[in-house]
Amino acid sequence: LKEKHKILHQLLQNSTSPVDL
Amino acid sequence: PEAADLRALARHLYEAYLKNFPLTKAKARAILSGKTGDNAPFVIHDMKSLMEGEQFINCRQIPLKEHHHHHQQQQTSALTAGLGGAHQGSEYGFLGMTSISEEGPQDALELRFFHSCQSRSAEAVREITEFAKSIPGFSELDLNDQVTLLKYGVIEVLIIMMAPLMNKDGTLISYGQIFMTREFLKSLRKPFSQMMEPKFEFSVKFNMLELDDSEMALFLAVIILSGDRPGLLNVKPIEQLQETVLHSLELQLKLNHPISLQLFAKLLQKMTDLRQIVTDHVHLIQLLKKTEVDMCLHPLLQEIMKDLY
Repeated sequence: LKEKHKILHQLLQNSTSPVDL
Repeated sequence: PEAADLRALARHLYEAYLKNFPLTKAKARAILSGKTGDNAPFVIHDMKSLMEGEQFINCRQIPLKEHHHHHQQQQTSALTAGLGGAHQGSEYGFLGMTSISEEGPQDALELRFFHSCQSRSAEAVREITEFAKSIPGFSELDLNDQVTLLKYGVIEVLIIMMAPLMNKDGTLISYGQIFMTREFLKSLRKPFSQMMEPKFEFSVKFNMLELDDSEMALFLAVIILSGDRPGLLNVKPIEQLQETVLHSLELQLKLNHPISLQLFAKLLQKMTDLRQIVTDHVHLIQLLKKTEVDMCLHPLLQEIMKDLY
């Protein structure tokens, strides 16, 4: 599931650092 | 759990809510009821005022964004932003959209507007994710289950968060700087015209429950912690977390609304309506994807909506 949801996964893993959406 | 613990949990979630969602219900209702004095929102009610609205936003935002490289894209997205509250001058990437005021066929306008809404929604998903991570115990759940809870929860949360921005006549967008009328949204070409109407119908009824921001925070956490999402690996700890938040919400409602005896039950019933709205919304987006040649769905939203319902 994590592999199919890379961005969500990234948002969950990264703390408050801005993610380039 | 002790009442004191439940109240501490309510306070904690309220603080996380304020931290992640700056356009609170209190602020939105003040704007909608005209209590903000000179700062009345700009009203968009037709194509002409839509163009003017963009100018209005550009004028206001340039001083805030002098340092930024992506002026035009930011402003376009600021114009349509605000569904659910947003950081002023948010720094996150957008779809490379062109400005709404650029010349182009009318048909493209709805698509551009729609793309701006998508960018704002993607940013809101990030805010919701941060809020979810602040729920005690959430980050300790199986990572696959965290993904599942967000995948199924975020659109429901987005729709709940629109409610405070809406009244029967329209909705605040762009961090509360703009009020877009319901009639204007209904006048867009199909199927865009059908997108917001069910949310207005839901919001008008939901707003009658008169929740405050602290109760909204607890309700959002309850939605996120739904143990019946498809594909969850370990339901038990999720249900335990949700139960504690539900106790806290029930207590908060009793304290804040002593004469609304069935409020807790009425609120829980809204979760059923919400699932139907999300299902219809996702089907509408899937229809758009098929029928609109120029339609591109934001990668994060695509990820969420794929195999959803």
